Amino acid sequence: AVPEVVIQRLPLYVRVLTQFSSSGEEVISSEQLGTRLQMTPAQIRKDLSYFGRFGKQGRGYNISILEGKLRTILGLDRTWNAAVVGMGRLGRAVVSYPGFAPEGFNILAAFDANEEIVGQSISGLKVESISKLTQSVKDHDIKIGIVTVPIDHAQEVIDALVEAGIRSILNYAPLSPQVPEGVTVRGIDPVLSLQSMTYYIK
Amino acid sequence: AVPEVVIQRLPLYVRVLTQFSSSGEEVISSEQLGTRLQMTPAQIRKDLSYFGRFGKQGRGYNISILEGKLRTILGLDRTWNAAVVGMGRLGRAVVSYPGFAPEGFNILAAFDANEEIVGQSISGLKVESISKLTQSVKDHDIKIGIVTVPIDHAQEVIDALVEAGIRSILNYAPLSPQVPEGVTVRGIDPVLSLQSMTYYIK
Ligand SMILES: NC(=O)c1ccc[n+]([C@@H]2O[C@H](COP(=O)([O-])OP(=O)(O)OC[C@H]3O[C@@H](n4cnc5c(N)ncnc54)[C@H](O)[C@@H]3O)[C@@H](O)[C@H]2O)c1
Ligand SMILES: NC(=O)c1ccc[n+]([C@@H]2O[C@H](COP(=O)([O-])OP(=O)(O)OC[C@H]3O[C@@H](n4cnc5c(N)ncnc54)[C@H](O)[C@@H]3O)[C@@H](O)[C@H]2O)c1
Repeated sequence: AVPEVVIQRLPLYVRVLTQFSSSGEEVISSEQLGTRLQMTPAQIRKDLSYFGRFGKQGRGYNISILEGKLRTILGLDRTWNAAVVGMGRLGRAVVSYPGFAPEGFNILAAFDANEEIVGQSISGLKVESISKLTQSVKDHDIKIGIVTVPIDHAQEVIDALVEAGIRSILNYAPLSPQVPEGVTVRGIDPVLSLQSMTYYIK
Repeated sequence: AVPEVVIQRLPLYVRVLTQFSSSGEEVISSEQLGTRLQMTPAQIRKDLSYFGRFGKQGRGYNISILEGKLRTILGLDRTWNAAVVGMGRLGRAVVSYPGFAPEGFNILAAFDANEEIVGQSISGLKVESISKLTQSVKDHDIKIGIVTVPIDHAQEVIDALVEAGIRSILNYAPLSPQVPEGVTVRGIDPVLSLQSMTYYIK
């Protein structure tokens, strides 16, 4: 099994390769990648070695070939349908963030528990009742759940997403949820990120 | 040197210990911590072993003692002053997020380059011109920079923060910045997080 830390680095390589190719470059070395990402060339070559032999010794990598292979490995060569649960302040900001769609992440459904919010149209999405989650996940072929509810409701919402068949969850609520084997959760938590930095400046 | 992945896990332990102690528990075992965090007890014990001997064999850890020690190790036993650069939509949401202050992160200054925004009062903060960054960082004893500017300006803003003496940066712009040795950067990037999950559901 490929270590999770390697899978988490690969999208950084894809982003840099996309930048280099849009500025017209055709070839890149592990040294150039290393300098750009502030990693050692050895670490980059080791990461890539989990997935095959890329590039020619002494000649570097063909950028579009490497980018294409990494996108295929990561499942980034297709679009993915997502749903947001919790249409308060943060949920509305998330559905209006323009960064998702250009990368193939389409937010197709939004849910809330508050009947005053259900039925509202927000960024072109009609908010549905959370009670309709399972059917809506099927109808929209939703594969990703984005959780923007208060901390006290996050675990129950994550349970509902898992029950509805979702295996990939982006969680903005500041808690570590419990999920069954086979479900991947990533947290977006600025406070936790700051708390992992003060060690170095204390 | 303690591996960065260990430092990134410690705030998760602190959060769980804080929860357990606020519900009246006094002792916790590595098995209970492991179950709660969905990690193996061995991994938890290994992480903690970098910092000393905690707990009694077969008796577990005293929660308040362990929490206190981890807070000290992480620098979470004090407050930290932060500044936000870029007072557009995201910057305004960040300064109004109530999660920072209870954890000791005080946003004391905000900066922008747009003279229409400079001088505005947002969440009790008077937005200053980015040209005043270095002096303001000194005056407010700012140790943390939070970057919420467009991608094309992120590197130059990070350079300015580093020049002003900041060594810890939370970056919301979707690029991997370049920083000198001794500066720590953490990214908040929901698209990147999603791109590290599709591997598992493709
Ligand atoms: N990670 C970050 O950067 C960040 C930033 C801001 C807020 N947050 C977190 O995001 C969450 C939401 O914050 P907010 O300011 O938008 O709160 P909010 O109160 O404005 O919105 C929460 C919404 O969730 C809905 N909700 C509650 N329980 C639900 C359920 N069981 N099913 C469906 N919907 C439900 C509510 O009706 C409400 O509309 C909180 O956990 C907060 O800590 C994180
Ligand atoms: N990570 C996330 O969850 C997330 C969500 C939304 C936006 N973003 C990112 O955050 C950034 C800001 O997005 P936004 O929607 O708030 O944009 P915005 O255009 O509303 O705000 C950007 C602000 O930065 C200011 N600015 C530009 N250059 C500056 C400089 N050199 N010094 C100081 N201030 C400067 C502008 O004047 C403006 O007020 C973008 O990079 C965007 O991709 C990230």
